Amino acid sequence: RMKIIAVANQKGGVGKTTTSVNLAACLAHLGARILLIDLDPQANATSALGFPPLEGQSVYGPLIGHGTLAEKVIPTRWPHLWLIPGDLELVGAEIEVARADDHLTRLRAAMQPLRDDAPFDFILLDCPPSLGILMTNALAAADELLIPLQCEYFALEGLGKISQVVDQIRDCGANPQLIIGGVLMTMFMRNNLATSVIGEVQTHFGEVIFKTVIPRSVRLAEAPSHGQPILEYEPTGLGTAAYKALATEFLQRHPLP
Amino acid sequence: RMKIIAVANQKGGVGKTTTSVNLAACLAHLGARILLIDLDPQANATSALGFPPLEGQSVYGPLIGHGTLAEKVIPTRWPHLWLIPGDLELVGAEIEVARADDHLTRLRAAMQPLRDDAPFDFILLDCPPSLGILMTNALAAADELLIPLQCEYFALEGLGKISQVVDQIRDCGANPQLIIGGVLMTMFMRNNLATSVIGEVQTHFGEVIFKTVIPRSVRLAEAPSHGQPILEYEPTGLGTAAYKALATEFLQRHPLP
Ligand SMILES: Nc1ncnc2c1ncn2[C@@H]1O[C@H](COP(=O)(O)OP(=O)(O)OP(=O)(O)O)[C@@H](O)[C@H]1O
Ligand SMILES: Nc1ncnc2c1ncn2[C@@H]1O[C@H](COP(=O)(O)OP(=O)(O)OP(=O)(O)O)[C@@H](O)[C@H]1O
Ligand SMILES: [Mg+2]
Ligand SMILES: [Mg+2]
Repeated sequence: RMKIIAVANQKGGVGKTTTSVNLAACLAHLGARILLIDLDPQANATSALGFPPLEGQSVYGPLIGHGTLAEKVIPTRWPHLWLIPGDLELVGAEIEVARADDHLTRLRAAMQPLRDDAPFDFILLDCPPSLGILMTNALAAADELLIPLQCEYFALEGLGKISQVVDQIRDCGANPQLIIGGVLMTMFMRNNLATSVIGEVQTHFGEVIFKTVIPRSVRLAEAPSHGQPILEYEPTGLGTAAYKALATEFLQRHPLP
Repeated sequence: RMKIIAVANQKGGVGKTTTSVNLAACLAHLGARILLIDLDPQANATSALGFPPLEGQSVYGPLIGHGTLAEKVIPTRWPHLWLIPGDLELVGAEIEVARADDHLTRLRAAMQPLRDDAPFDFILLDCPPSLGILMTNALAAADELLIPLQCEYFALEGLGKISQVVDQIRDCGANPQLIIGGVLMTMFMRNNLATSVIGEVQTHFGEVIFKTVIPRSVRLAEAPSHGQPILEYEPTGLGTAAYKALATEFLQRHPLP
């Protein structure tokens, strides 16, 4: 059964895109069929895989009722890894969809044919840093939420807010089944701040936290400028080891058929 | 004459809030009368100054026509530093304002009484990481834009997008006078990636770039958890020295009367 995972955190710069791209690539490398959807107008996931902006190929059309998601899917040069690119036009979706009555469930409705067809094992949604329409649509469409979390104070403060939003999405009926499936500590550097943040997160989220912790590594920040996932840019480095370990732990939680 | 500065960059986690709070505090310390407006639903600038969430005190009301900005201004415990706090209610503003015809210039109109009255030397707007309504309203209301920029690839890619948005705000007549007043390099650690990004930025922005570069320092990330600006949390450290230098350079560009 296909699973849809929203990689989201309204706090900016916590590693959402880096996690979406590298988890997708590592899962595909293990044989899982993956669709990565770039929901961010910044289109960072798109350029991290080496694609230029491709106007008209984003979810913008399907969100406002023009065309289907399936038509927007493009292959990448890595086996089992497919992409719906992001684009600046998604900014317009925030305004156009806001004016509609069903502004929460537009993406969920557009996803239904993909759910029925299930050509993928997992769909990952890379969300923009916001609490706006694109993010709430992703939460309404997803089975679960994966929260990348920087080991810093503002990120910790944001966890309460995202939990509030998840409760609202569940309680209003847009997506009663939505769960927080995982919390991933990112850009970890051993210092007092990080250690105290991790301690705090563990008391609130316990088992949900991935055992894999992603270390801070400049190679992870360099890889996107070459349009490569980390397992191709630095196959033997810390970043690749961490994201491969995350993919393995992820498949333990969601075994492939 | 009062100047309104939007501290903005749609890329998440680049140091917008850290810069807004610490530049505001250092300018106030030098005697300038400062209003800091937290336009982010995350309300990070608000908590960085030690305030809890204060529902109903944000710009949300004035944006939808209820009350004035002046009523939302609260004093802080630092002389010359005033605040309009952020709040989760601002998420609603994105949706409500999107539905109005004048959705670009609501904040600019609400600012007019403050411009006429000019009780402050500078108003700093801490923007959320997005290209949505709150950010565009800030650009339409501001005299100039200060862009904090992390020395990394995605941040560099985003510069082109923010320049595009500035051109659109100017060309559509919402704010023909808007300029990019400064680009600030943040979280600087000497490595190849940072050096190549700075080189790239210099060819596009030249003189606009502040000579002051903010180094990466864990004290800057710790200070908000104590509700203190860096010049109070670590008065003799690197972070304080950098933001004091930035405040001095800022006043060279905008001399006080
Ligand atoms: N583990 C890591 N080590 C070092 N740098 C990292 C790591 N993870 C991400 N980065 C870098 O940190 C910055 C922020 O990461 P990224 O863009 O993935 O976050 P994001 O949450 O997607 O940001 P946004 O909120 O703008 O969408 C990027 O420049 C990225 O290259
Ligand atoms: N110079 C610095 N050295 C070390 N850490 C820093 C520095 N500047 C900011 N930080 C930390 O990096 C993180 C991102 O900074 P900040 O929240 O100010 O960015 P932002 O652009 O306001 O983020 P958002 O896009 O979510 O609004 C925060 O945890 C902050 O404490
Ligand atoms: Mg991202
Ligand atoms: Mg911020």
